Amino acid sequence: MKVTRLEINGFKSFAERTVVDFPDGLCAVVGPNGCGKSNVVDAIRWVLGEQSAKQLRGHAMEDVIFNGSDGQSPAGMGEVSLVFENQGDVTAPAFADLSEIMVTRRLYRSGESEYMINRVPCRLKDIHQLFMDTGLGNRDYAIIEQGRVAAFIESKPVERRLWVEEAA
Amino acid sequence: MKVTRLEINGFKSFAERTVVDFPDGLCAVVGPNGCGKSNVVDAIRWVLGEQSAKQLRGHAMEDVIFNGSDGQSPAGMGEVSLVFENQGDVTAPAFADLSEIMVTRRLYRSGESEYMINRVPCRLKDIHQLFMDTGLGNRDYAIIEQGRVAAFIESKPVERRLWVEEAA
Amino acid sequence: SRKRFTDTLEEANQRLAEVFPVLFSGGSATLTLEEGVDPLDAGLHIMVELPGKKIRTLESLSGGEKALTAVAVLFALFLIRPAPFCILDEVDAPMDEANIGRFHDLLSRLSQRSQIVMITHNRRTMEMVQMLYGVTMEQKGVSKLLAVTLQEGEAMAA
Amino acid sequence: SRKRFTDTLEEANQRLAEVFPVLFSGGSATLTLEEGVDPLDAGLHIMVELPGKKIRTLESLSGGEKALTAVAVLFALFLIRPAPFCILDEVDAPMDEANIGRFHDLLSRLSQRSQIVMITHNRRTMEMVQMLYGVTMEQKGVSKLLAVTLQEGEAMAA
Ligand SMILES: Nc1ncnc2c1ncn2[C@@H]1O[C@H](COP(=O)(O)OP(=O)(O)OP(=O)(O)O)[C@@H](O)[C@H]1O
Ligand SMILES: Nc1ncnc2c1ncn2[C@@H]1O[C@H](COP(=O)(O)OP(=O)(O)OP(=O)(O)O)[C@@H](O)[C@H]1O
Ligand SMILES: [Mg+2]
Ligand SMILES: [Mg+2]
Repeated sequence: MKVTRLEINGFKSFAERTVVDFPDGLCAVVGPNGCGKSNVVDAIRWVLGEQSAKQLRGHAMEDVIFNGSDGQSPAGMGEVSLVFENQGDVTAPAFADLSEIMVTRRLYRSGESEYMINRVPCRLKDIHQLFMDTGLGNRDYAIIEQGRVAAFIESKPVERRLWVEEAA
Repeated sequence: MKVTRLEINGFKSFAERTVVDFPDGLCAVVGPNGCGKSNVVDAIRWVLGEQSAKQLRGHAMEDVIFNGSDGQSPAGMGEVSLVFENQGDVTAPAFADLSEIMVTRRLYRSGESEYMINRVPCRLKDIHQLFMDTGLGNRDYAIIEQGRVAAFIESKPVERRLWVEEAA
Repeated sequence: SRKRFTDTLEEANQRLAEVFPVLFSGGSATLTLEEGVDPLDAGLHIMVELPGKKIRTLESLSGGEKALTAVAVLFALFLIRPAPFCILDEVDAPMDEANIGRFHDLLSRLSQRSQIVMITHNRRTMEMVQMLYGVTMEQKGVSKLLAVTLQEGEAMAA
Repeated sequence: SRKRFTDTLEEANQRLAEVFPVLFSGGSATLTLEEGVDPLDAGLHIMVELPGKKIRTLESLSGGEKALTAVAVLFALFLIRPAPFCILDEVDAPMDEANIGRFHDLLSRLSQRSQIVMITHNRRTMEMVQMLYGVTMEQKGVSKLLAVTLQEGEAMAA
């Protein structure tokens, strides 16, 4: 799988639609403390299917929707899309022939959730299958979140073995 | 109290006698990872009277004595001295009139310990009294060791109150 | 005793009111006790108001904001009974460029009353101190310390 | 299952044997299980041999050595089943100048197989990537992201 871009809209501090194009090799995201860099990481984690609000640094899943600022009222929904090139590894017949695939996750303030592939509503298990096919089955080490290095250092030997189990 | 210098000899990675002159204002200690910077901090903590080996990142107090390297055999003793100007706040009659005061702590591999003021053996309680007089009675916040900021952030609300109690 | 603890808390909050706005260019932070519990058992919360934003707990801040707030609290606790010197081991590590400048402003003020020693890898910190010591381990396992110039220090931190 | 765990551990150690010497310019690290306990309950220790020094546990290393060793282990675990991309949030924060160079060498190798995104405050990291995004919050509380040049990025990280 080769990721081509990420689109964030109404997710955390990204009140307005934001597009991030992924280059082939290495890219970096910079900015002062508190400006929203880790929120981009949370957006990727969320569109991959994260179900735990705590892993997204919130109390409830609703916390990921833009909750307003001085000049702007809260958003009614949060949405993140991940677009990638199909490099021939997609098995589901509906998408196997498409050159580009977009996965979208949406959450409304009502609590209603939507998942889409190429803007067509689908089930969460279709998203999971798609990611399994394209090598993102084991997401645990694809994202090294802020503070994980420190947490690993502080972890006790019996906690550390869990880290190895998750990599299996 | 105004610190004028620190002398380290046979303490941790400082196999040979090392002198650090303290300027009036701000000074910085730099160097690559693992070269011995935090060992200087441990030396200051130790000469101030630290009794816990764990606080000095060791298992036993003997761990602070230089334990050898490729080219050098372990030291038989470790010693740290702190020299400061007497700014009129020393109460003990024996030292009240001296312009400069040196506090020395020594540990032999046998486990024997020595404390000295101006190279004259004294008791640990004399050292404590001296430091109480000169404003170092509460050492807990004088040394912010590596990792304390991270530990404070991770601490739970009930642990955090202990930090306030210690500052009292 | 209960009174001693609440007095210390009050004093810490006064110091925090002085220190926090310097580090954050405004805003405020307060140490507050958990409600409805005996002050001697209550958990301690840190409520933070960053310039232009609503009040939040420490836990809900970004990584760098948490670190800078923690530094503000540790300095406030130090200032209750300031020792003649203060040793800071890599406290500037999580700070970005803007914060480091304000952190240095605070240090300059504190250094008028206390001698300050910073262990650091940061070039801007090296640039603002009066004296610089470099530590090396050319002979594996044996540390050497010596006074260095800014250029030598920058090369050594490498 | 017991076999699956010990197989994963073996694989992790093989990856670690490749990754660790790049970050430390030599030496090695091994994940070892606590002796005398069922592998499914045993604690996991990290034994580290830095160039020219005796074998020690992770806990006895210096602050920066611990951080770099942890990064080596996390990469080793990633490489067991490498995902097509890897997102690293401020992983370079505790590294000194010498380590950052070797860390970048490792990233260059990994980026041939996986797309890598680094969140960073570090100028050298900004200098070595193909693309740079700057995030700002000019309107308080609203983030804006845009592609930036190296100079713009360096100014923004401030
Ligand atoms: N649902 C939300 N709505 C609006 N703003 C939010 C929401 N969730 C988080 N934020 C804001 O996002 C900001 C934190 O962003 P983030 O953690 O990405 O910062 P960062 O750039 O990673 O900072 P650092 O460099 O300190 O790690 C905070 O100001 C927080 O208030
Ligand atoms: N008793 C001892 N005898 C000899 N060497 C010791 C002793 N105790 C610790 N050391 C050595 O001191 C070194 C660590 O020093 P220190 O923690 O001061 O590093 P540092 O400069 O602070 O590094 P960092 O920048 O990573 O924090 C280790 O190599 C360790 O082996
Ligand atoms: Mg962050
Ligand atoms: Mg250190």
